[in-house]
Amino acid sequence: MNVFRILGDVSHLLAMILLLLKIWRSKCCTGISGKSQILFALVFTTRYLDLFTNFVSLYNTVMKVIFLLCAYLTVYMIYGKFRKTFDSENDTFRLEFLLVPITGLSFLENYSFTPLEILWTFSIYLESVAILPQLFMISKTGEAETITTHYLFFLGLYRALYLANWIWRYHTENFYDQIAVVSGVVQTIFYCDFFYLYVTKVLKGKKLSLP
Amino acid sequence: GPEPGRHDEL
Repeated sequence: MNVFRILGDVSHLLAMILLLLKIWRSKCCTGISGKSQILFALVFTTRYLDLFTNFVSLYNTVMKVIFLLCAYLTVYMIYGKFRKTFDSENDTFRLEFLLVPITGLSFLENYSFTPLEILWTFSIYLESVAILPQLFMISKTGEAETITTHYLFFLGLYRALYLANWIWRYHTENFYDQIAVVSGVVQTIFYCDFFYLYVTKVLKGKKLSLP
Repeated sequence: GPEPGRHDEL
């Protein structure tokens, strides 16, 4: 464990809590892509199947449970409790365009052809594109609530911190997880234009609105 | 990569 990974996990947890608080307090999920949240729940479900078979540490187990709970609670709030405020007409990204190629790729490119390993690989590839429906929705509506931009900032920051964690682990313990690193780079790149808008607009107190 | 099934990251 290193400081980059801890900061990354904290940033990830903070993002999820920010989103939950936003929906819970405003009792509204307008502007939030339910499809992205479904993909995140799927990412954690397929990645944490080893929750009971592969004990890494108490921290690892506790965080996995918290992440799973947050993900499913968020999906429940969007499609269950506050579904009347969910603007599905703006959440139109075609998930099959992500799920089909990623499923194929996880069968082709993985560390070992076993169910758990293919599902883990699937979750890594899926996570790199899971935010696309949300970014697509923002580009479609042309704006995002400030709290939503903070959610996206910490969500993008977490995987950027994981890149630093992988560099650190490569130099200190010769650890190199190519599938995770390549996917993590792709995932972080998807946030770049958002990061630019976040820094130049939101941090200056302006509302995030796309040109 | 790490040996299969031994992923220690979240």
